[in-house]
Amino acid sequence: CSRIIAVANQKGGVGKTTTAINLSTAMAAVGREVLIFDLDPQGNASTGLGIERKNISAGSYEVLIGDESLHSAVVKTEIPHLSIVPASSDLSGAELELVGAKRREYCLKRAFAESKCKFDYILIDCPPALGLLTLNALTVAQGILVPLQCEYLALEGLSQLVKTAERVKKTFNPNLKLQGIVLTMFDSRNNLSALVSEDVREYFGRTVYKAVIPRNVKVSEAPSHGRPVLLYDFNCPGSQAYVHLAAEVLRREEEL
Amino acid sequence: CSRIIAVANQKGGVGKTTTAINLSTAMAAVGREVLIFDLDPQGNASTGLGIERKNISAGSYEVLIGDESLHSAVVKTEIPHLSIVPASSDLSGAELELVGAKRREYCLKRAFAESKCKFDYILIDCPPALGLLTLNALTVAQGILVPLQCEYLALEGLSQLVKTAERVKKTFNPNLKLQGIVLTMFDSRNNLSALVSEDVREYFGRTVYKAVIPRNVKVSEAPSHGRPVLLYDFNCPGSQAYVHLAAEVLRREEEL
Ligand SMILES: Nc1ncnc2c1ncn2[C@@H]1O[C@H](COP(=O)(O)OP(=O)(O)OP(=O)(O)O)[C@@H](O)[C@H]1O
Ligand SMILES: Nc1ncnc2c1ncn2[C@@H]1O[C@H](COP(=O)(O)OP(=O)(O)OP(=O)(O)O)[C@@H](O)[C@H]1O
Ligand SMILES: [Mg+2]
Ligand SMILES: [Mg+2]
Repeated sequence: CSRIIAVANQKGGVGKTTTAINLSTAMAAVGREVLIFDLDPQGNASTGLGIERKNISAGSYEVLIGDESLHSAVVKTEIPHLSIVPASSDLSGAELELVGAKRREYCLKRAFAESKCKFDYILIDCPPALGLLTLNALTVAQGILVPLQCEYLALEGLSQLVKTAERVKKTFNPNLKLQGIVLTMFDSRNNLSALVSEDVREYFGRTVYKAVIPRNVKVSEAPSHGRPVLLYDFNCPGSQAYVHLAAEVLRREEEL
Repeated sequence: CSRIIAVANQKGGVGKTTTAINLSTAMAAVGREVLIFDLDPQGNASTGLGIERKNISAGSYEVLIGDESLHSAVVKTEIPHLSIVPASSDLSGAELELVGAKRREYCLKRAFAESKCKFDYILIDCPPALGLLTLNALTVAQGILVPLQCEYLALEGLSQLVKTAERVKKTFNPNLKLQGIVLTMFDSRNNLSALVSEDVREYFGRTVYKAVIPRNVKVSEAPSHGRPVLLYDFNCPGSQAYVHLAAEVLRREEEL
């Protein structure tokens, strides 16, 4: 059935949404059928793909609590082979509501289990926390893809994330693997990026993708046009890096 | 008693921790007695001030749930007049634990009420979410200081934050005011920063501080040395901007 990847990192602003949008766009461009599931109450993945939040009646909140089936909440984007389940505004209350639910970490897994396998890949854009929303994503996913900003504070949080993933693997989801780490906002003008990159490759080895996403202003301009940077400016360094990342992710998938 | 300011924004990576650390350092430098309360499970404010998290027995978690008094958890930093209540690792579970508590939004307010007023200012570094930890900070604070990254996606989340603050003001804390918005990571090389800055000043007027924090690599290097950028490199544009911000914040305080 579908291969489910959680794009997660509790550190804020490291490029989770940007990676979820552009990696999925590049995978759709080579004919994979891809779904983005926007599990962040900020709804940035929906915005970045031009979906107006106020027009959404059923979104990721309704699917999570079981009011809507996965398929009834799927919305097509303007990009062929790419669909999204957008974040509805009720999602910001979901974390508190779920706490009392039975088997609260499995809500998303239950919702995905009912769906027929229409997609090759489902990418879940997670909020910047290790709360119940992210735990639900890690319980249903087979892999975690970790965007890591090339900054010192972002490096600090990595061990907390890895520990949480191991706890989820042991308690809720034995299939969970660390799919890979992608370095983001790499700035070749300063030493800090090179130091962080060396540190991470030394410690995590092959788990770190060769593709590195450079800091590139076109990437941050694209969301204001409601389009992935791959459509906004295909030839910019940011887009090219996401194309290489997609190729590397797909190649590793075929090796499995 | 103490003036309590919550440094909050649910968008991740916008400069909440960096602003809490450097604004409080600049205020301490002019003789104000300042406390940083690290309410983010990532504990970046503690790291940025050189506090080793593994040495912490009682921190913000213990104060929040009432196991320790505020004063017993205060730790002096190497900076005169600046202290911190560091984030202990249990804080990541606090959000789920608090849900069942009575009057769960008032836990921090109860903890602060018992303390004797030793500080002129208490700055609370909030996590990137509008969950129970941030709600506790907004319920005890008199003002919210909002760091706003000069990026399109960061602008998107501002209305959600303002709505939440109004809800907290009505339900939990009638004293709560929007203290001010500070523009961060302003990059004069690209249009996006100028566009976001114009938009925000047009909509929020005087609430936006005149001081603007530029994107400056020294700022992101400082945490790896466990020191605020004001100590790491006082003459860099980032430090100078935080000195101007502190002067502006204190001037407005005196006007109240
Ligand atoms: N390679 C890049 N170059 C320049 N800007 C980037 C790049 N990647 C992301 N950005 C910008 O940095 C900001 C943070 O990225 P993004 O919102 O994708 O991170 P996030 O991890 O999803 O944040 P959050 O933790 O709030 O969910 C956004 O404004 C985005 O446009
Ligand atoms: N003015 C600046 N210039 C350059 N880098 C900056 C600046 N301000 C902050 N940074 C860097 O950007 C990253 C995000 O900043 P910071 O961690 O303070 O944001 P935050 O809002 O506290 O993040 P979170 O949402 O994860 O709590 C950090 O690596 C920090 O060092
Ligand atoms: Mg995001
Ligand atoms: Mg922070």
